[in-house]
Amino acid sequence: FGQGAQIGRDQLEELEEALIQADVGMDYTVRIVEELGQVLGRQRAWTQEDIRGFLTAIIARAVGVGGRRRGMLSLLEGDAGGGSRQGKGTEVVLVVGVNGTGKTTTIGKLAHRFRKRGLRVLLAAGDTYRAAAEEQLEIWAERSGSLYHRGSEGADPASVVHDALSIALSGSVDVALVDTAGRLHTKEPLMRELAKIMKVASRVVEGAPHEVVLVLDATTGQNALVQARTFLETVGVTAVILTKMDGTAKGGILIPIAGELGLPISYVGLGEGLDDLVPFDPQAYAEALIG
Amino acid sequence: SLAEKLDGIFKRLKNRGRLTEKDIDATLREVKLALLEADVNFKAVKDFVSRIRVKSLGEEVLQSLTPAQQVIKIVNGELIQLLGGSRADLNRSPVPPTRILLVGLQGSGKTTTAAKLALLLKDNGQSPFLVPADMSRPAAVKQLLTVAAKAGVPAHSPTPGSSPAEIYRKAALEAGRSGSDTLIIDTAGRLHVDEELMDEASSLAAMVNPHDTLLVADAMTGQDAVRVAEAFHSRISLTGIIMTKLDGDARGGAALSMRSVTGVPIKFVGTGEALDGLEPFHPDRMASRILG
Ligand SMILES: Nc1nc2c(ncn2[C@@H]2O[C@H](COP(=O)(O)OP(=O)(O)OP(=O)(O)O)[C@@H](O)[C@H]2O)c(=O)[nH]1
Ligand SMILES: Nc1nc2c(ncn2[C@@H]2O[C@H](COP(=O)(O)OP(=O)(O)OP(=O)(O)O)[C@@H](O)[C@H]2O)c(=O)[nH]1
Ligand SMILES: [Mg+2]
Ligand SMILES: [Mg+2]
Repeated sequence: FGQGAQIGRDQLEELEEALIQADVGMDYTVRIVEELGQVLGRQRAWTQEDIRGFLTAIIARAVGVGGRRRGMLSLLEGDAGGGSRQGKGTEVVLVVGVNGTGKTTTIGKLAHRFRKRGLRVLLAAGDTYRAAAEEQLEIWAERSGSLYHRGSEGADPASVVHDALSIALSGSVDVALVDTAGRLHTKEPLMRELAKIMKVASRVVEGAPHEVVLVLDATTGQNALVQARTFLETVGVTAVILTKMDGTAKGGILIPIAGELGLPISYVGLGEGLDDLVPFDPQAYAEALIG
Repeated sequence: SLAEKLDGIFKRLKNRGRLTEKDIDATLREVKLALLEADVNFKAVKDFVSRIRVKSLGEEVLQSLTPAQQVIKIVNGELIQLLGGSRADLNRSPVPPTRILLVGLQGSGKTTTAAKLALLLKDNGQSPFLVPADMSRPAAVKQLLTVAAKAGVPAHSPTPGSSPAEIYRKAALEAGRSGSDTLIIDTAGRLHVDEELMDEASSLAAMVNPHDTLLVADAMTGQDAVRVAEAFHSRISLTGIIMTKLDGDARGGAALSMRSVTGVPIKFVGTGEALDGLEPFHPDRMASRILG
């Protein structure tokens, strides 16, 4: 470190430790600390506040590398340059991820957000496998004032999605949120099933699915990067939602995910209720991460 | 793999004659990286490395023709010991019913595990009874009743609007009448930092007085695992951990962190979504998985 930099070896170790404990991982922790070193290396005495400011800026930029929201999600949040999709038929949002990350609950929250904008929403019960998955989604449809479609007993997920999207088109639904069963990315037949669901969707609605949202759990460690890589490779992911950030996990894994995969992070889940979803804010994220 | 990395390091060092302390530190850095990559908690890694450092500076390593193998042997042995050398079984009450309480973060696999555990006990000749005490998650009760039916195990049907304590009391009576010898209570997922819900869990545990209070934890949990385990253990006195979703490729370092920090043994592992996906915990298998 350059002369006059107010950051000693101990402080550097503390910083490394904080980033590792936030699940940033060794690789990106080293990159961040090196970048900070370069910034501080100029001949000047920095205050603690300066160092914090630089670090927050580095982290905010690192996690925002994939951009934020696009398409309908960007439209929903009224992002600058979000464009307009209304009146262009049904937007299809497919929600995917490993078991228990919060997909079904997040769909309820997203539906609520779309509904608040006066849009017609349909929830498609694409999880035909797990016990009471359809009933769980139906309750979220009721809570958010959304239409709901489920298949008959033991129906194939692809056929449920086919029927749901056909209904959405004929019913002038603005957004169709498609729930899928949790699946470990290591299970090839399940990943193939997902690809099949996507193919069927594209046959019913042109360009569907317009968004493939990967739901990740903030308490997950390095495996979240493997999940993101695999889902991106096999089905293509267009946005990430990180849930359970109301716990003590800091979600540092978003930094390697953004850096390596260039994925936009659209929302963060902060609880179990309808309103517990906020648009992702890199600055707020960075400040919370360094604590 | 770690073995290959250590081999590479030692091969480079061999040409310089006898191994030094500095050489061993280079290999310990690789061990540290491997454990962090496996999601073992940072502090747990520090403690672990200092423990094996002493052993790695012994003559068996320094004089060995295959020092990499010696270090791996030390690391593996230490991991197995820390993960819980001996088998940890469920506690059984001499006077039925045995009571098992499942707690944990949202989505960790409690409801599924409750049914798996019931099936395991049933196949073992016991007569378990499932208690759905989660009244907050949409369709949680239906989920448990569905998997209970699948497991062929009786379950209590709670009255809408009742509290977990009320549900338990009624269920215990019902189970007693039906001659069940084990009560398995599924609870709502909760954050360890949610005061109200942690109080609720604590009072439920006080009332149930379980023979086993098991933390159901996701194998892919990262650095936060320690905080979660410590919080649950200090509020609700755990007797065991069940690590779920080990059928994935998460290294499972959280197992080491939780066990070494709380001293609570890992009793079972979840190895799939189906009801037969529950196995007893094997420290040696977990050790080699963590090392990658
Ligand atoms: N605290 C907290 N809990 C959440 C959040 N999002 C979801 N949950 C909870 O996490 C648990 C799992 O949520 P689900 O929506 O069932 O997750 P899922 O991904 O659909 O699960 P599977 O379909 O079984 O794979 C539930 O108890 C939710 O209430 C969040 O942002 N914060
Ligand atoms: N692959 C795999 N999936 C599992 C395992 N255990 C549970 N699951 C899945 O994980 C998801 C969450 O399981 P639940 O039983 O609903 O979890 P929970 O802890 O009861 O969730 P909450 O009640 O919301 O806190 C479901 O999709 C389960 O099928 C396991 O060992 N392997
Ligand atoms: Mg779901
Ligand atoms: Mg549950």
